[in-house]
Amino acid sequence: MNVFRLLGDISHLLAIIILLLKIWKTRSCAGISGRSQVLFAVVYTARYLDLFTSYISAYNSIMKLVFLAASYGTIYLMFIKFKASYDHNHDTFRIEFLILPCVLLSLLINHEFSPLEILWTFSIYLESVAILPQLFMVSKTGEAESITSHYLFALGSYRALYILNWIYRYYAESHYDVIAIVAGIVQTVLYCDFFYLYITKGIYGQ
Amino acid sequence: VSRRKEKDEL
Repeated sequence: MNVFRLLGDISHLLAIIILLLKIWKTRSCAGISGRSQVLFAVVYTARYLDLFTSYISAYNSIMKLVFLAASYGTIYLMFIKFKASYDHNHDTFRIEFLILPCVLLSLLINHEFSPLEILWTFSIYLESVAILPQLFMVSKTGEAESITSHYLFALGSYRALYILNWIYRYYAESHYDVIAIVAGIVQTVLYCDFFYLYITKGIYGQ
Repeated sequence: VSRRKEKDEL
């Protein structure tokens, strides 16, 4: 564990908590892409199956459970409890165009052709594009509530911090994982446009 | 198997 990865995990946790609070407090999921939330739940499910087979540390297991619970909790709030406020009309990104290529790519490019490894690779590829429906929805509505933009900033920062973690681990532990690094860079690059807007103008309201 | 152990990141 290093400070970059710790800050990244905290940023990730913060993003998920901000989202849950936003939906719970405002009793509305307006402006939030349910499709992205479904993709995140798929990502965590495919990646954290090793929760039952290999124990890394208490921190690792607890965080995996928290991410899984929070992502399914968000889906419950969006599609069941506050279903009436879900903005179908603007959440239209075709997620099958994200899932299928990730499935194919994970079968073609992976470290080991075993079920757990393929699922992990699929989750890494899918996570890198999982935010697209949300960014697409923000661009379509032309704005985002301030709380939603804070959520996106924290979520985008988490993987950017992980890139620093991978640089650190490469020099300090000569450990690196090309698949995670390339996907992580793609994921962070996708936020660049949003980061620019968030930092220069705070995109909410304009 | 070594890869499983190495996967200590979330």
